[in-house]
Amino acid sequence: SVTKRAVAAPAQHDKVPRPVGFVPPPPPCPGKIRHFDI
Amino acid sequence: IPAAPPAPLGCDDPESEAAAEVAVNYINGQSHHGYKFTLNTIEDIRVVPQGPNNDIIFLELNLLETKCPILSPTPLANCTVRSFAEHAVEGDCDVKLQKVNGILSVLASKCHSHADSNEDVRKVCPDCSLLARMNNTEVLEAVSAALNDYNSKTTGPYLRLLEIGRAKIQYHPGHIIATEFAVGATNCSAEEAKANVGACQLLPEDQSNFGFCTAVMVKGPSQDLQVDCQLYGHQVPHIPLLSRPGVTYIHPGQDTS
Repeated sequence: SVTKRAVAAPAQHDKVPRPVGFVPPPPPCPGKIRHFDI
Repeated sequence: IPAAPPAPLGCDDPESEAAAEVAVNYINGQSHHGYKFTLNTIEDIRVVPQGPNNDIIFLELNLLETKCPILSPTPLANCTVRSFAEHAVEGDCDVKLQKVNGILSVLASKCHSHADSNEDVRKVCPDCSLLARMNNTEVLEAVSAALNDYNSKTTGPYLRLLEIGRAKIQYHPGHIIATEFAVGATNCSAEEAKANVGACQLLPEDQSNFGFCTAVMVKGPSQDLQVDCQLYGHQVPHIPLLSRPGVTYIHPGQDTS
């Protein structure tokens, strides 16, 4: 009889590690507010 | 392998800021009323390549009104932005530009300006006076009294009203009307005007001399009127200026193309 082999959940270290302090780039728009927002 | 398309321009990229600067200078140059506007935020930018070194650029800009009247020779960089508490006015503009061999030019622009809401101003400054409507009777009376008072005391040319820039009315404490208005020098002295004011016309364009006045009229508890007018002197107009007296303050939407 065929049985499904249990597979251990991927260990944390298998995921692609993000460099420490990774900050996603800001969205390209809208740009900065130079004075104030009404 | 075809070259990957260039990454979309970000709103804070130098190219975007350069395009926005050309657009803002164009908008101020085309406007004949109110005040100069300065860039607050580049809301969006879209580049549509037309061929080698030829792009069409669509910009969405958020501008803020400065304290410099539109006819003032003061460079925009030296113009103070009207603060929140002074009842700010913002402008939203859509501008279409073309960039050919690195040279930017404006093809069309459409702007709408509007004052901040009274509620927003009150949130920040509960006691601040608010913008009054330009056809408010008290405003019209205050501007007329201020200009008459100035003309009765000046040794310079008789001044005519071009347009009311803005006005604010405070009811408490004290009843105070603060007004700002654009003026033009006429071909009369103040003395000559007393004799025949109907003959006093704005100077022709090659001698035009525009200026700006601020006035504060106190109606209560005591009466007082302070007026200050500054003439710019003759400026060589870089565009045909169509100064039409009596123009209202906030124009609904001025298409420029």
